[in-house]
Amino acid sequence: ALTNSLQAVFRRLRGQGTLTEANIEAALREVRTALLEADVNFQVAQDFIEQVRRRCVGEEVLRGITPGQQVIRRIYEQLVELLGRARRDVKWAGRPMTVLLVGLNGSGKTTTAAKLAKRWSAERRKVLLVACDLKRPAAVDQLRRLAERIGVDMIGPEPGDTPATLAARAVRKAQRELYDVAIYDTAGRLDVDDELLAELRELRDLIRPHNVILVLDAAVGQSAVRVAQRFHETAGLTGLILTKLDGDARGGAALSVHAATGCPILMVGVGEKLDDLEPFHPDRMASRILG
Amino acid sequence: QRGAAPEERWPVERVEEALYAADVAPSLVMEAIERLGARREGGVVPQRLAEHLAGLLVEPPAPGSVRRPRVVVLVGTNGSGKTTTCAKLAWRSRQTGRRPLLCAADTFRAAGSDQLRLWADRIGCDVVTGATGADAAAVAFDAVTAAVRRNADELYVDTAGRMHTREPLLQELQKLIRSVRKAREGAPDDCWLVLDAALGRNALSQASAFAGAVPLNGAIITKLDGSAKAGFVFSLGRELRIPVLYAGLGESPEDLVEFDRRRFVRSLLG
Ligand SMILES: Nc1nc2c(ncn2[C@@H]2O[C@H](COP(=O)(O)OP(=O)(O)OP(=O)(O)O)[C@@H](O)[C@H]2O)c(=O)[nH]1
Ligand SMILES: Nc1nc2c(ncn2[C@@H]2O[C@H](COP(=O)(O)OP(=O)(O)OP(=O)(O)O)[C@@H](O)[C@H]2O)c(=O)[nH]1
Ligand SMILES: [Mg+2]
Ligand SMILES: [Mg+2]
Repeated sequence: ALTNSLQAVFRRLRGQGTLTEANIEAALREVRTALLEADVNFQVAQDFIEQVRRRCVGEEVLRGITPGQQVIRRIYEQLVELLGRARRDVKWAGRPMTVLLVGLNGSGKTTTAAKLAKRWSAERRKVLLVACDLKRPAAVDQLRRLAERIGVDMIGPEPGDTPATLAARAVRKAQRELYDVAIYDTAGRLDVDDELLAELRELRDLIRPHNVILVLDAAVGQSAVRVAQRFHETAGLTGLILTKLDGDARGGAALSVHAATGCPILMVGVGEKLDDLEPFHPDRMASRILG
Repeated sequence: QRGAAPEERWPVERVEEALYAADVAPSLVMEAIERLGARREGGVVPQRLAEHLAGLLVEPPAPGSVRRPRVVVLVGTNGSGKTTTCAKLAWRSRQTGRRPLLCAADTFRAAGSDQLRLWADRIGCDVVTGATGADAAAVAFDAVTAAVRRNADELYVDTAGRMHTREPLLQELQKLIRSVRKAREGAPDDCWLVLDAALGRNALSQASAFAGAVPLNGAIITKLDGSAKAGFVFSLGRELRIPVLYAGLGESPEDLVEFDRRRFVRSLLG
């Protein structure tokens, strides 16, 4: 863990009055390794280290702590600051407020759609779930069962529907029947699938959502940046929900995605049950990433 | 041994960038650079790097005589691709004229068994299911019994996704394995871990936890048709001696290939 292994490295820096390029170089290399171990993107880690270096070099070491401890403190502070700026709530606009969930295969979109529906329906909002994944076997069924479980309305495909024709029908229904929220679940797709990305863009143009949310598995590694960039270019991301944070993934993808695209971080998924959705806590995430 | 022309060498920075970007463990990256004398020799010959990396991967054991029905249990974390991979394995079996049976032992997740049932229809093979909330171990037991009775060639058991950090869920899996063993001695013949190619360092934690709970003897990497390079496989080989058997390259039944160490490394290095 960063804090443990770094304490050892930094102990060697004891007894120096000022942080210099030289005396923190080895330490910063260790930090870079720790960030990589936490799945922070290679380039994002380099940039982050550079910012820490610029901030630290020339600093007087505060009384009562070692130079190493000071660097660690700066790293933690900088990370909390960065993630803190990333924290945002869902944009509550329009009626119905419209959410489009997008992401890679298996990231947790369908489950997250139901979690959001449950949360907002408990706030006395009239929610419509739209099952726009017409591709995966039993995907519509999956969302229907979840909708029934939480007592929320759901609209699925009619014979001959494409995701676009279903979405168009849902837009009309949501307006006509005065829903407060409409949540669109979409099929998983790869960032390298140009055809499916084009379909996604078409869906976005049709639905005109207030929120386009990337649902991303917290255990994703170095490809997180590229994935987020492609989805952002395609559909204009307004937020990120990181799922499966109940595992032991360090979650560096959160930092990577925000640093690379500016995408705000909205919430985190912490389990398979429909209540397992929590607000995003920057300080907890910083501690988790730094281990 | 340099020939007539000096071999092209990749500088250390390029090696680091290529391997880190591919999710190769930092310790293995540094070890590769060290072992190949990169700093001393001003770089690494890509061919030698490829050989070094391929050498970290464990070859699957020789087929040997397999029992009939061959009972295979697929395990892994949520959304990794287990259900789809079960369908692909059954499809592959059908292609060679064999008779597979499927078991939908995911009795937990909404539409978990419906998903596999639909695949079974498309592929043209039978599937043993249970009611939602039914005991997964009991469904697996019934499936093994059915596979024996019907003289199936293989039985592929799909299990519910689970977080490897949840001890009670690993125990549930152990109960399923015991139940399968009761239905037929020596079963399961195989227990394979399904891992998403986009995973970072957590892949090793997942593999280690599952290997500690069940008799894991192979891994399948799914979604390798994406931009992620699954560099964690080197850690699977080096740390856990787990061979990668197949790679998933898409969402259709035919999108499964036998894992080829050399081709994988070549494509990773680009
Ligand atoms: N442990 C855990 N499991 C989760 C979480 N979110 C979703 N899941 C599980 O992850 C698996 C995949 O979830 P889905 O909702 O089907 O994912 P998806 O993105 O809709 O998948 P595709 O539609 O195939 O792309 C399911 O087993 C879910 O129960 C989470 O926060 N924690
Ligand atoms: N592109 C691509 N998608 C895949 C591959 N394998 C599976 N998928 C997709 O990944 C998503 C999840 O697959 P599932 O088979 O439902 O995963 P699972 O592990 O059974 O999920 P849970 O049972 O919820 O834990 C689906 O959208 C699949 O179509 C693959 O090799 N390539
Ligand atoms: Mg889905
Ligand atoms: Mg499944």
